[in-house]
Amino acid sequence: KPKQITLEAFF
Amino acid sequence: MFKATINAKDFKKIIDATSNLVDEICFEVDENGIKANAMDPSHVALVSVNIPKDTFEEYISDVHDIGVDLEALKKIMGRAKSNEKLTLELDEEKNKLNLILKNDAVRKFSVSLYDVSSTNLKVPDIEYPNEVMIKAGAFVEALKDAELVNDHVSLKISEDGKFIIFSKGDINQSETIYDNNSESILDLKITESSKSTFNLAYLKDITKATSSDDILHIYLGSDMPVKIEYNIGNAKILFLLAPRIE
Repeated sequence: KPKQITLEAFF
Repeated sequence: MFKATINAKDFKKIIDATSNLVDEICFEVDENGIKANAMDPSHVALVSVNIPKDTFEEYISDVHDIGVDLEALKKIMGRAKSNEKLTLELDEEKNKLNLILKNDAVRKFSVSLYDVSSTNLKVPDIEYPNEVMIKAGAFVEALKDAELVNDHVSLKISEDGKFIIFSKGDINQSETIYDNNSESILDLKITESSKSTFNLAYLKDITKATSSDDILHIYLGSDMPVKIEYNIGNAKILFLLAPRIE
């Protein structure tokens, strides 16, 4: 199942 | 000093669109207009609102951070009629934001300010390989199809330049395919194939306040956040949603 990541990874 | 007059309908839509994701927001006002950036509590989605000065019929402002409870604002705007003018006015002495609705009668509301200091949150400047311009109604319909089979959905750009909204459950599957000939597509700016998967509930919240004829700009890449932008009058609203990754 795909895992939700947060936006922090893209800041 | 902060005093701004706008048509109630546009401001209601801005508040509806924002309050689906966040509970409170800090409006950063200055002589150029109103800006606000906020992340949802789980840091999966971000909303950014920009209401330039020329959106308003009247606009006078110094620099202020105005923190408000969006649920309270949403309830008040829910009472507004589309032919009403709304004046927003900061009462610095009482630490309140006044909302004055005017048409036949004058109705005044006043909400307490929250100590939501400006978060200095900036929208990350991400470069995207693909951009889809699609009517909001068509995109929302595709999400409804996807919802029949799972709680997440993949937004794909195929090798041959099609925009595909794809969802796969344990046994069932749903797919909506758009290309340049589709009436709902205003433009497809594609440089490579891509695929990212997103939580459907968030995408539904992001698109909940849209009218079917609104034009969404959807920016896509592979395992990247989706950026969705649309205009409300002269105001611009932007959402960023983090992907789900295998």
